[in-house]
Amino acid sequence: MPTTYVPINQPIGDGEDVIDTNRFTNIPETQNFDQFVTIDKIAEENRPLSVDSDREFLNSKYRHYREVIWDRAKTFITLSSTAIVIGCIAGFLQVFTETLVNWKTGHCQRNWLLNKSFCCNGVVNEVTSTSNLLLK
Amino acid sequence: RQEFECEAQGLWIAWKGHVSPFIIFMLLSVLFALISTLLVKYVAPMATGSGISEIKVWVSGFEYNKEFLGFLTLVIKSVALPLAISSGLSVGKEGPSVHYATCCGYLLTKWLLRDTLTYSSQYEYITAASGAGVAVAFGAPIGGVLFGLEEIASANRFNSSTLWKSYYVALVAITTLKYIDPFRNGRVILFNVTYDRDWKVQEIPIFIALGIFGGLYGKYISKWNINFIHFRKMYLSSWPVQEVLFLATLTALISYFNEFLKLDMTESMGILFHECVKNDNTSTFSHRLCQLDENTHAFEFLKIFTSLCFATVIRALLVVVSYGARVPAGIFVPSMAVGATFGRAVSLLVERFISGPSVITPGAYAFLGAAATLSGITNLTLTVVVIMFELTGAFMYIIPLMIVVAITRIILSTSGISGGIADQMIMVNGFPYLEDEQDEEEEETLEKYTAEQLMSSKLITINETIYLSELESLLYDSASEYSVHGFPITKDEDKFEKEKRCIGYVLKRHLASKIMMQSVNSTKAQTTLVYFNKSNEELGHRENCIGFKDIMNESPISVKKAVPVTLLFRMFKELGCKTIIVEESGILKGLVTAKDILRFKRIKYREVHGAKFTYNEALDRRCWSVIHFIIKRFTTNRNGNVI
Repeated sequence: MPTTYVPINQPIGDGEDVIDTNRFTNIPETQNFDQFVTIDKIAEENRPLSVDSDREFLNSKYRHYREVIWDRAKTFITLSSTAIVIGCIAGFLQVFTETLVNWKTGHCQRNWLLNKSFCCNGVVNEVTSTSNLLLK
Repeated sequence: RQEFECEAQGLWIAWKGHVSPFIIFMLLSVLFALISTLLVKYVAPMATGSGISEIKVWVSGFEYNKEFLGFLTLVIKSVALPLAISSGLSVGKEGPSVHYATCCGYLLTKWLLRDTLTYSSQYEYITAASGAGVAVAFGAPIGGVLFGLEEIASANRFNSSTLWKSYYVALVAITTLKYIDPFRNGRVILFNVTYDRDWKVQEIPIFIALGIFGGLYGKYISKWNINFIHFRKMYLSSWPVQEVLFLATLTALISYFNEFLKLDMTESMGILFHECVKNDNTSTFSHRLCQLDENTHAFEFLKIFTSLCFATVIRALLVVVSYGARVPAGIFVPSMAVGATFGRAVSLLVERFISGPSVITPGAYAFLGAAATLSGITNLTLTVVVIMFELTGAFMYIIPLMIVVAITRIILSTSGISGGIADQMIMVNGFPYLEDEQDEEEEETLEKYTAEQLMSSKLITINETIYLSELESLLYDSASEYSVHGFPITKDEDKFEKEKRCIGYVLKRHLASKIMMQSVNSTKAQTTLVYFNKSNEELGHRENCIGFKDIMNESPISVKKAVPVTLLFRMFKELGCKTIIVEESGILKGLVTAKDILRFKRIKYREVHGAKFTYNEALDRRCWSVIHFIIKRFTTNRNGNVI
C-alpha cells in the first residue's frame, strides 16, 4: 500500500517528488520548471525509449544477414540520413530565402520563380565544356 | 560585376519606376512577415525563436515538451524561417538552424533506432545534429562541431563518441549542401571570402578597440533585449501578430533607404568582408566602398561613413526589438552584421587618417568586427574563431581574430555577464539548467546549507510488495494527491513502523509502462501482487505475482543529512541523476531532486544578491502610454469612425 511518509522530527516540505507544492517560493527564475521533466540518466542509461522492435524489412528473406547488417550499420545509417536531411533542408532554406529576398527588388526574365543566382547562372559561368564530367 | 552583367543582359530585371519598387519592397516585406508569424501562431507555436535555450536545457537532462522537436515544428520552422528572414526583420537563420537540425536528429533517431535508443545515446545524436545545424548555416563544419561542444553540451558529458558523431554528421550535412550548391557558385555560404594581404603589428590597438566594441555590444544588447522581452510580456503579449507586422513595416521603411540595411544580411556581409583590389578591372568584385581612397572627396567619404554608422546603430536597435518576436529568429547573423558595418566604418577612418590607401585590408576589419559581436552576444570563443576562420580560410588573420575574441570575452567577464544570450534566456524564461560554472559568491552562500534544509521530507513510498490495483490507483487516479514522478521503495517489515528503510527507487514513467504491458483485468488486479525486491520463491511460489524488480533502481544515490548543498549540486551535475535519497543510519529521511536544488539555488541567489534581471517598470509604463496613445489615434472611436 502506498503511504504518505513523514519521518519523525522532520519539517514537512515538497518538491517534484512530494505532495506539497509550497515549499519553495515561486520566483521568475523558476517559473517554467514544471514544463520540463527531469531525466534520470542513471536509471535510463540502458533502458530503450521504446519497446517496439518490429521491423518489417528484417522479417523477410535472409533475415539473419539483414539483422547482422542492420545491427552493425544502424548508427551510420541514422547519422548519415540525419545529416542528409539537414543538408537538404539547409539547401532549401538558402534557395527559398534568396528567392524571396530577390523578389523584393526584381524578377528573372526567363522564369520569375528563379532567384538571382539561378537566373544568372550560366551567364558568368564560363565552364561550358560538356566533355569534362566533373566540371559539368 | 557578375550581377551587373546579368542585369545588363536583361536576364534579371529590377523593378522599374520611382514609387513601385518601394511599394513592392514594403508589401512583400510585410506579407512575408505576416505569413511567417501566422504559421507560427496557429500551426506550430513551438517554432518561434531560436530554440537554442530549450535544446541546451534538454541536453542537460530536462526533457521539454515533445512537440518542441516534433515533425510539425520542423516543417513550420523550415517554411516560416525563410519568410521571416526575407521580410527584412533583423533576425538570422543560424540559431533556428540548430532547432530544425535537432528536430531532424530527434525524429530520425527515434524512428530508426526505436528499439535500442536510450536517453543517454539520444543526447549524443541531438548534440551531433545541433552542431550540424550550425555547420550548414555558416558553412563551417568544424565550427559546428565546436558549437555542439562549447554551447549545447556545456553542461553535459561531451565524450569521444559524441565528438565523432558530431564530426560525421557535420561532414555529411555540409557535403550534401555543397552538392546542392544553393548559390550556384560552388560555395555554401554567401559571405565566404579570402584575404591575400597580411596584417601588421601596428594594427593591434585597432583590433583591441574592435574587441571592446564586441564586449560592449554583447553586454548592452542582451541587457536591452531582455528588458524589451519583459516589456513585451507585460504589454504586448496579446498582439504578437500586430507586433511582427509593425516591426516588419518599420524595418522595411528604414532599411529601404540604406544600402547596408536593405540588402539581405548575409549578402551585405559578403560585400563588407570583401577585400578590395584597387585598379584592377578584371576583379570579379566591385563596390563603391572600394573606390574610396585619400583623394576621394570628403563628402563622398562622409556619405559612406555615416551610412555605415547609421546601419550599425539602427541594426543594433532593431536586433533588440526583433529577437524574441513571434517568428523563427536567431541573433547570430544580425549581430555579425552590426559588427561588420562597425568594423568597416573603422577601416574607413584608419585608411583615411592613419595608414593611407592599400596598407590595411578594410574587409578584414569588417570580418573582425563581426567576430567580436558574434562572440559578444554568444559568449563563445573557440567556436567563433573557428567559424570565422572557416569562412575566410585566412589563416594569417588567426591572431587578430583571437585577440579580438579574447578582448571581447575579457570585457564580458569583467562586466559580470555570465554566459551568452542563450544562457541568459534560460534564466529569463525560468528554465531548469545545471550550470557548469558557479561563481565564488554563490558557492560561499550555498556552502552554509545542508541537504537536511533542502530535502523534501513528506514522501510517497511504496512497499516492496503491493497489489496491482493499488499501484494502478496510485498512478492513474487523476484526483490523487500523489502527483509525483518517482517513489522510494521501502521494506515490507517497516510497513507499520514510523521510520522506514529505503531499498530502492522507481520512476513513475517506468511503472506506468510496465503496468501497461500487463494484461490483467480490474478484478484480477486486486489479487495480483507486485513485488519489487523479493523473488517468487520468497513469496512461496504464489500465483498472480508480477516481478517489477527490473524497473527498480536498487542502489539509488543516497547521502547523509549533513552533506553541504554545494556537494549535492556537484553530484547532480556529474552523475546526472534525478533524485538523491537522504538517509540517516539507514532510515529514509527525505529526498532531493535536481529541480529542488536549482530552485533552492536561485531563491538563495535572489535573497542574497537580488533579482538577476532588473527592469525599469516606470520607463515601461511610460513607453506603453505612448504606444497606447498612438494605437488609440489609429483605432475607431465610439461612432465607428477612424480617427
